Amino acid sequence: TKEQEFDRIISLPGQPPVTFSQFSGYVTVNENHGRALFYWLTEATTQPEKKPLVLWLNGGPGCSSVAYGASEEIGPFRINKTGSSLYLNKYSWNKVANILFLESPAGVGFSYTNTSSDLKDSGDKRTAQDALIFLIRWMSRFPQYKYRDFYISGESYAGHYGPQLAQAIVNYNKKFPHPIINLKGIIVGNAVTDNKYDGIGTVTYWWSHSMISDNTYKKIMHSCNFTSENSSKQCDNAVTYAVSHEFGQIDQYSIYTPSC
Amino acid sequence: CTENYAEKYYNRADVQKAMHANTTGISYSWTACSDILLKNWKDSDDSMLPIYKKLMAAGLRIWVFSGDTDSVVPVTATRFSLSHLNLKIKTPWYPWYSGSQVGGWTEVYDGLTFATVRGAGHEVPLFQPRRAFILFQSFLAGKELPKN
Repeated sequence: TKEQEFDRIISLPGQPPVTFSQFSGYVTVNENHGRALFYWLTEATTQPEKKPLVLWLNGGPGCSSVAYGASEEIGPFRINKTGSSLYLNKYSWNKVANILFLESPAGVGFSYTNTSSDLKDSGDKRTAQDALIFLIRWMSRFPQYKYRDFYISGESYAGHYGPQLAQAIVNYNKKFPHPIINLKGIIVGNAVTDNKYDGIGTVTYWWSHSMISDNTYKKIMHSCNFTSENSSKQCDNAVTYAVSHEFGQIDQYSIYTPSC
Repeated sequence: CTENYAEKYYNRADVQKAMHANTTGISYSWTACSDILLKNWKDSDDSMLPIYKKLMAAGLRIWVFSGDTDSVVPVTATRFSLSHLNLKIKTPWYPWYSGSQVGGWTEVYDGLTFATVRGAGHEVPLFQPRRAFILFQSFLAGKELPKN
């Protein structure tokens, strides 16, 4: 389509030669509020027409798929220290699939809204709804991906985004005998799943990996109920003590890595 | 620390032009995470487990993996949560391999596959790119993770 060609990336500054096509741009998901989501499609390195489409969502909520998914994790390019050039990722997932990075919800990365209050009342439901509208409209721009095997992937708070978008697609698809979004599955990593059980499991991890003392473990398990939104003062104090006095200067996202 | 490199790169005008980004002139710089969204998040379901049940009933392929050095959403958190789905085990717990090394452990349930990734933090493909790639290939192929 003409729109598709408008979105084609000729070459990124500092980019090494590549064999795959890439596209990026905006899809409006709400005209009244002026919400538009930014995407970056890196097609498969070989036979993209025969490979599935995989959507990558980052977590947060509020973190960028372009920053993390594309540039640190599964995308074809890595950025050098000075931000002046790119180099190739040997294990890029676009060797086996067409990867669509989505900046979601509006307000993340290059995605934007013309209604500033959208930034203060965003949440799970609107995010899933906007992402569904994005997919439907994006496939009009890229009709070659209609009916293609489609998967959703992501990490962290995308443990919410991924299943919720999948559910929205499943419900949407019920209206059609042959739906254009051919959702086959989801894959999520280190995913936020259940507030209560995640909370208990997290503190257990801290204790079993010797990050906190027996005493602190007992205090947290005794004073935190892991369910209520308003935590107790005793619970907050116990967790704060663990973080401030027992964790040390570690990267909590990778406990054996020096902090940045 | 690599998000710092991204902050430099994606705020370059020539990069934004090449990507057809920021065409409306957003009033703030590109950032890896939005604090305002995080602080003001309005609705968040307490649990994804009911949705997982619906997705499994719809016949979707569902894989959940976990880098085992992450302490923010750690492997025990995910295992404890998934255990409350009370799923039937199809292939019992076993180590999967990446080359000649253990890539992690996995268990295949009826409707869901769980896998750990050894030595990976929160961003699994950043810390263990090869193991993450093998995991992704197996997921796409609908095959269990390699046993040797």
